[in-house]
Amino acid sequence: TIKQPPTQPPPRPPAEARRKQP
Amino acid sequence: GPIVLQTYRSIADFAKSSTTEMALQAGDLVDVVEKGESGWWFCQAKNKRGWVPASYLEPMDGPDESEEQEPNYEGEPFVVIRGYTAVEDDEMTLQEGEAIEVIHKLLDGWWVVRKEEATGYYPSMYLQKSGQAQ
Repeated sequence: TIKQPPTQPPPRPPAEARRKQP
Repeated sequence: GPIVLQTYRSIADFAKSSTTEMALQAGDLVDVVEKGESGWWFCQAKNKRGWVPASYLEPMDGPDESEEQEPNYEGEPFVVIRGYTAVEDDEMTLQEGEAIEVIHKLLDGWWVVRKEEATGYYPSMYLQKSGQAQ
């Protein structure tokens, strides 16, 4: 059985990911 | 038959803040076991497993744009099931019970929502489709 996911929202995308967005 | 898991590469360091999460270093390779709509993905590596933010991962086989939905500017009605106060300028502050429209469901779990004239990002895990029992 897979554990329940965290109850907090995930962090916003890191700067590395934001740079890739058009 | 065997389940083939997709391999992703971490694009940044991630420090875990709960026991069910898995810490990452940039460049780590993980296999994704389950992709949650909340933006948390359950992953396994050589000798560890846990939840990881989807936005910290990039697919090894090029971008999987097919998974990302297009924006729906008509909007899909949702209800806020948990309030959240914006931390960054592009986020929305909403209270429990407010009705909003989702216009873009992003894989990272931060959805673009619209309330009257305002739009911004909101955690998908705090939203529920209108008309559904909690």
